[in-house]
Amino acid sequence: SGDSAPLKEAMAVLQHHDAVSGTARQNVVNDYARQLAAGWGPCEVLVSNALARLSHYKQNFSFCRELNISICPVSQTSERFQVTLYNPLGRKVDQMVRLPVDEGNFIVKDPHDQNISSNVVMVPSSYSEAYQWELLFPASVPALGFSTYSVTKMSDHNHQAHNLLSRPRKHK
Amino acid sequence: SHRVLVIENKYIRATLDSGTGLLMKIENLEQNLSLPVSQGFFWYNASVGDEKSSQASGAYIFRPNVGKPIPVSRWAQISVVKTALVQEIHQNFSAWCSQVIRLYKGQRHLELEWTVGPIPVRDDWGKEVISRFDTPMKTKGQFFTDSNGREILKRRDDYRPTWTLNQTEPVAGNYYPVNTRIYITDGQMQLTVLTDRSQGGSSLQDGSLELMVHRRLLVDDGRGVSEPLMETDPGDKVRGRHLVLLSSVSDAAARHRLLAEQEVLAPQVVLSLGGSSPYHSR
Repeated sequence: SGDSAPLKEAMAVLQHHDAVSGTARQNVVNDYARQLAAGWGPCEVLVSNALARLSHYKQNFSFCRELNISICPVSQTSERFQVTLYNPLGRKVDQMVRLPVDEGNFIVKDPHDQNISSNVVMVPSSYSEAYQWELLFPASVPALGFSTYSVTKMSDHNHQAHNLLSRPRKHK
Repeated sequence: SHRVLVIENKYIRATLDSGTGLLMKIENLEQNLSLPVSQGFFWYNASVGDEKSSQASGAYIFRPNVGKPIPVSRWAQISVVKTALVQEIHQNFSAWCSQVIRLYKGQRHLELEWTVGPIPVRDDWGKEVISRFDTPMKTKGQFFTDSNGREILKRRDDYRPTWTLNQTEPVAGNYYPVNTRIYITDGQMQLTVLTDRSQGGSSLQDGSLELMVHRRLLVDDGRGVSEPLMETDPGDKVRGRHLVLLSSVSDAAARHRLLAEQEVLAPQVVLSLGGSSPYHSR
C-alpha cells in the first residue's frame, strides 16, 4: 500500500528557512534531500495504486526521477512501453513529452490507438556520453485526468515497411 | 552584415547571430511584435569582504565584489536541430555552461534549458552565475517580480516603498526573490521570464533582466552556517529552464499566469512496460 505521509512530513520539515533558502550546512542539506527521496517511494506506490484503480488495470508502473537529466531506464532499454500522463490542473493541458531512448524509430499511439507524429532528436553532446537520443511526441491530457500513450520501437524490418507504406503513392 | 540562424513556429521566431551563436531577437508573429534580445551568461565575482565592509558573499548573503559581472563567454559554439515537432539550438558557452534554446510546435513561448556547473574556482574566486537578457526597452528603472507565484510586485531600483533606502549595495540591494516569474515592460510590450524554481532576480539597467542560476563560494559569510556555499556532490551541476514570453502588455498576464500554473503543476509522467492484469477480478 502507498503512503503520502512520509513525503508530507519531509515537506513539513523543509518549511524551515534553512531548507527554503539553502542556508544550511552541507550535511543538513544532504539530509533534507534524503528525507525527500525517502518520501517519494511510498508516494509512487500510492500513485500506481490510484492509476491502477482509475484505469482498471494493474501495471508495473515506474517513475523516472531523473527525466530532467535524460535518464530513464524503462524508455532507454524497452522496445515497447506505455506512457501515462496525469494532469493535476482543472483544465486540459497539451504537453510535449520528451523521453530518452536508444537510437531507432518509434510508433506512438494515442489513447484512441491512433498513430501520432513523433520525432527522435539528438540531445546536446554535453548532456550525456551514454545516451544521445530523445523521443518527442505531443500529448493532450484532460483536466484532473490522465492519458496513456503506447510506444513501440520499430525493428529495422518493419521500419522499411512503415516507410514504404508512408511514402506517397504515385498517382496513375 | 550578420548571417543569422532562425528557429520558428507559427507563433514565435527566435533569431540568433550565427557569428556569435547568441540570441539576438525574439518576434511574436501572432501579435506582430519584434524585440532585439541578447541573452548570455555572466558571473559576479563573490566578495570576501573589502575596505567598505567585511561582509562576504555566502549562503545568507549575495555580495559581489564589483558591480559588473564577467561574461562566461562572448560567443557560443552551436548546433541546430530542426524536426516537425521541435526546433532547437544547442549552445556551448564553456565546459561548465551550456543551454538549449527550444521552440516546440504550437507553443507560444521560447524554452531556454540551461545547464551550469561544476563552477570552476581554481582562480580562488567564488562565482555567482546569472542568465541576463538585454533589450532596448525603456523600462524607467522598473521591473516586476512575483510573490510566491501569486501577487506581482513592482520593483524600482534603489527604492523601497515603505522606508527611505540608503542604498549601500547597488547590485545586491536591487536583487529580489523570484519564485515563478520576473518581467520588464515599456508599456507596449512585455518580456516575461518564468522560472522552474525560486531564484534571485533583478533589472539593473533599463531594458535588462537577470536571474541568478547557480553559485559556488569559497568563504563563509559569518551568519551561522560556518561553511562556504560549496557543493561538491552531484548538486554542483544544475539544470533548469527559463520560459520566455514576448507579448503585448494587454494579454501578457493571461499568458504568464496560465503558463506558470502549467509549469508548477506539470503533468506527472509514469511509465509501464505493458502486460497488465485487470484491477477487478470480475
